[in-house]
Amino acid sequence: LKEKHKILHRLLQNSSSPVDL
Amino acid sequence: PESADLRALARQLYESYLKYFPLTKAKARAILSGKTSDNTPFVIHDMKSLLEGEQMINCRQMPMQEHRRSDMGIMHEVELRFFHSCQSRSAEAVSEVTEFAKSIPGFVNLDLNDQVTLLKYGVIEVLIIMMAPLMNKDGTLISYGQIFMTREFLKSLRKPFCEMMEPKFEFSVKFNMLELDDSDMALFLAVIILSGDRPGLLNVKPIEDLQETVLHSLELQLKMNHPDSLQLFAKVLQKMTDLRQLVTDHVQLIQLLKETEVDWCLHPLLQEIMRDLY
Repeated sequence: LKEKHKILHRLLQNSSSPVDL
Repeated sequence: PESADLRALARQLYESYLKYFPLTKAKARAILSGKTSDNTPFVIHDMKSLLEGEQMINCRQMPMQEHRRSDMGIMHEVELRFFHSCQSRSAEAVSEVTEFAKSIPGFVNLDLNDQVTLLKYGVIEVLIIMMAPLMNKDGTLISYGQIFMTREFLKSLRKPFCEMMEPKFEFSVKFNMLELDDSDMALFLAVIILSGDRPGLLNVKPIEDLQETVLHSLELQLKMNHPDSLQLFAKVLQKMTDLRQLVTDHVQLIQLLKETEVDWCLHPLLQEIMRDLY
């Protein structure tokens, strides 16, 4: 599931600053 | 002691709600009711004002090839560009909801696959709930409250764009009658995110345990914050059924757009969320 949802996964793992979308 | 813990949880979720969501219900209602003199929104009610509004907020423009410009006609291009900028804002909102979810005590300790599943299935429901305070029966605030777009204008767009927002207006007008405030909303959003019946969850029990605590907190919050509103807790929970239907219909419309609009491209994050959703 993580593999199919790379951006969501990245947002979840990102600790503080917003991810560049 | 137990109710003190539930109150602390309500306060904590309200604080993170204020931290991650820039336009609160309190602020939106002040703008909509004209109570703030410095925040009069620009009104979009036709194609001309849409173009003006677009320039005003300097929204990201969708690259268009010159030969298509003449084929499609300027109005079609404006509609697509507008919905493209809606997508960019939705993707930002998904990022804000993710940060809010991570602030729910215990959420980040759940299985990472389950965190992905909870967000995948919960985030559009959350975004629809968060749209409600921005709406009244006549239109909706967009672009962080800088713009008010009329419901009639959205209904006047060509198919299927005109069908996109009307169900959200119908839902929002009814939802707003419950008169939840931002502190109630914070708990309700957490309840939605922590739904243990999402397809494909690996470990349901810890999710249900977390949701139960937040539900107790919401029940207490509503009793204290709305002592005269009978059965408000039950009425709020009933909205979760309507939300699932709204999301199913929304995803179907997006699929239709993908098939019928040559220049339609879905934001990669929204693609991820909507792929194999329902």
